[in-house]
Amino acid sequence: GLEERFTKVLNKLGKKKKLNERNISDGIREIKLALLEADVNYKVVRDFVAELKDDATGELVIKNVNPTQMFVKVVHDKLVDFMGGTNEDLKITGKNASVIMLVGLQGSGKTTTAAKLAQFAKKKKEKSVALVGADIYRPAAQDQLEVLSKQINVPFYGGGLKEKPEKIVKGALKQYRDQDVIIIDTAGRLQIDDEMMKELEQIKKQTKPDEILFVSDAMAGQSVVDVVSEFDNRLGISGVILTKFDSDARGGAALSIKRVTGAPIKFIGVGEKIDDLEPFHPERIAGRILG
Amino acid sequence: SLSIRNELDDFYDDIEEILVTGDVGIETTLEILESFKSKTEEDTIENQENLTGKFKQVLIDTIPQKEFELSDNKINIIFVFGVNGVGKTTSIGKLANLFKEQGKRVLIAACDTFRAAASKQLAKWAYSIDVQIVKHTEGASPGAVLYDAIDAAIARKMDVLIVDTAGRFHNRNNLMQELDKLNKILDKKIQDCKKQNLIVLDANTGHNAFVQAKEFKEVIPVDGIILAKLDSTAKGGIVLPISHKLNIPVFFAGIGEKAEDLIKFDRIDFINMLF
Ligand SMILES: Nc1nc2c(ncn2[C@@H]2O[C@H](COP(=O)(O)OP(=O)(O)OP(=O)(O)O)[C@@H](O)[C@H]2O)c(=O)[nH]1
Ligand SMILES: Nc1nc2c(ncn2[C@@H]2O[C@H](COP(=O)(O)OP(=O)(O)OP(=O)(O)O)[C@@H](O)[C@H]2O)c(=O)[nH]1
Ligand SMILES: [Mg+2]
Ligand SMILES: [Mg+2]
Repeated sequence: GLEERFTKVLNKLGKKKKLNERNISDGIREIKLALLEADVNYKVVRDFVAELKDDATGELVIKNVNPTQMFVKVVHDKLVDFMGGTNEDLKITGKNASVIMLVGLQGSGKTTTAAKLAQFAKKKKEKSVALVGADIYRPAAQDQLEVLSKQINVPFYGGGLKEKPEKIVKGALKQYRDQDVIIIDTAGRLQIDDEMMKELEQIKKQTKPDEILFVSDAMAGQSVVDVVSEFDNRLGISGVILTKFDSDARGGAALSIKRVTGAPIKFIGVGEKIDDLEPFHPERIAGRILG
Repeated sequence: SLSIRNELDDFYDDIEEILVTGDVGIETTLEILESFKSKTEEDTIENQENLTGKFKQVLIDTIPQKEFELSDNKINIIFVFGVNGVGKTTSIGKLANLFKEQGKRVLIAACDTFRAAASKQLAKWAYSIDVQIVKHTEGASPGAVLYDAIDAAIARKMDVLIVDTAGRFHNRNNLMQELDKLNKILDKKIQDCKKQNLIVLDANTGHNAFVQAKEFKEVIPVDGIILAKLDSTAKGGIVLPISHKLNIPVFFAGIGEKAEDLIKFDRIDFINMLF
């Protein structure tokens, strides 16, 4: 992990127990490498490292008895701070019906996460929930969400592929206006697909969501910054869910997304089952990104 | 001279940014730069355009260009796997469509019996491109579907059998063992065939795509890659470390969600797109 790498760097510089400008810059280089290997975006790493240099060359680090541990702590704390301090909850307003809309690239885990969120709202928050399948493109997308809805005994509204998504969500909001929460699953799409992004704008206009959650998987690479910026510019992202955190992906996308949108990361997906959803805790993810 | 040195530094900084933001990975980027610098005479540095061209050629030469081929006189087995959501099922639909257009008799096996509506998704693909499919009900054992599909492929004298599997991460030991078991069934049950194991990778994935290729390869042979979602803004640069360190060829790229959105991977176009 990062601690071992720092130890190697500082040991290379001989028996000096104290840090100075020169060996801090070697430590900074190790951080840059570690963050890039963790898939944090190149420009986000540059910014992070520049801020870190200012912090680290302050009195605090130089005077400390165990410079390696102190340096790792400075980096770790800065990372946690970058990723938004504490965990933020799901916005369920208490007046019917709170609408949550899930958006993102193809295959990121939206449909599975929609069901997980419904389960979370039902079991942990004791709310009534309805699931809406607004993906009319992917073969058997509606079937997929319907099967999951049945598993957790939550009503499903799908429009049977005969209606456009804008009409589907309109019908769903009418039929389930007495539920506490309505969760809308949308089709995966590229942020550069103007027609499909317009469709999301239409769905937003139609449903006035309380939450628009961007769903990305934890293994996303450098381009996630371009993706989430565009979704944010066009729709306004109120929160983020990162899926597939049960993989061994380092998850640097978490830092990139948070830096670029400022939106809180609310949950992480940690498996394929409906209960595999956890609230996001920055300290744990910071440790994982640093390796 | 100092000005050449400074221009060179700028050039290498630009290259580093291009490669890293293209998901080549910092480790491989630094290795490639190191090796290029050591082979490039500083006093014979030509203008930046020529240097970029030279650099691109080095990258192109790193990538194996291998043609995907079907056998004309034995049954072809294509075993498809990869982590969750990368595009396996969709890529199989595209492949089946491609081979059908080439006049082959194609059968698809729906061996993802785990995920909600997975078999139904593949069945809808089969129906839309008019290709035969073997599937069971959800919760059936993937091995059982595979046995049935193999029998059907032989009995119906199919040219190609394509096997879809459930998404799985390489750090899930029990799921990797299941994959190994399915691979062994194929190896044991069909003696005279041409079998190709293809991993599907998502072009949006960062460094983990390399780990996926490496770890899957430690469990079963990986003969080639389908790089899906190359129509996104991601560059799929992970192909470089995979080529360099694992030597697995990329056979196809997915460039969209429809049946025709599959192209032969071309390393020259790929490197040009990276820049
Ligand atoms: N291991 C793991 N798999 C997940 C997780 N979340 C989703 N998946 C799997 O990822 C795959 C894709 O999930 P979907 O819910 O179909 O993704 P999607 O975003 O709805 O896909 P599109 O609708 O095609 O854009 C499925 O195999 C899911 O079971 C997670 O947290 N961990
Ligand atoms: N834009 C684009 N989307 C793709 C491509 N290939 C697949 N997709 C989409 O990615 C999503 C996931 O595709 P699937 O074929 O279900 O992926 P999978 O690997 O079978 O997923 P699991 O079985 O759940 O692990 C779907 O929405 C596909 O339409 C591609 O080349 N380009
Ligand atoms: Mg979906
Ligand atoms: Mg599939």
